[in-house]
Amino acid sequence: MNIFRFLGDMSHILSFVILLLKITQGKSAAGISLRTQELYMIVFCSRYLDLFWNFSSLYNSFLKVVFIACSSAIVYIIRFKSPQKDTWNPELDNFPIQYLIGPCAVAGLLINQDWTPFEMIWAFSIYLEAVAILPQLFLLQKQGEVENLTSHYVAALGAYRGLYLMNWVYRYFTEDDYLQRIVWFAGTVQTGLYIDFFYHYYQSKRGGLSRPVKLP
Amino acid sequence: AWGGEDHDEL
Repeated sequence: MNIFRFLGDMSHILSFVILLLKITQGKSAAGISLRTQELYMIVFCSRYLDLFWNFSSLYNSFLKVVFIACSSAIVYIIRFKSPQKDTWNPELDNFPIQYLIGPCAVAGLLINQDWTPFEMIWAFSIYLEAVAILPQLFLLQKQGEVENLTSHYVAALGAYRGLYLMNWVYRYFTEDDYLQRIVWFAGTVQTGLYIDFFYHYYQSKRGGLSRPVKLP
Repeated sequence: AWGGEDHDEL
């Protein structure tokens, strides 16, 4: 464990807290992509199957359960719970996620670490996580303006993987046999997708005023 | 082993 990875996990937890607060207190899922939340639920439920046989640390096992529980709760609330379910707009949030899941599944089959069934599923989840934010970014693009809490949610989510990039650099230079090309590549792509958002987020927050984030 | 032993990150 290093500070980058710890801060990355905290940033990821923060993103869950912000989103759960927004949809439970704000009683609205407007501006939130259910598609992205469904993809995250698939990512965590597939990647953390090894909950049942890998116990690298209590910290890891605990957070795996938390991430599966939170992502499932978010999908449940937006899909089934009133009044949130009425604030979800299927016409707007209509990114064809099958075009993300399909290629990631093929990639997981073809490019993975040890050719065991779990490694294929693990690689699939890594690739899918890299592109899971796309429906959310497309939804924000359509709306042009980003609600304040949603902008903090996306920023925390982007920061989490950005901090993981630093964690991988740190581990590469401090550990001998550390090599995780799959997650390095996918994590770089994932963070790259946020760069445009971060630019507009910074511009809108720079003046200290909480001017709304505007996406062109 | 079912795999994933060296994935010690979340």
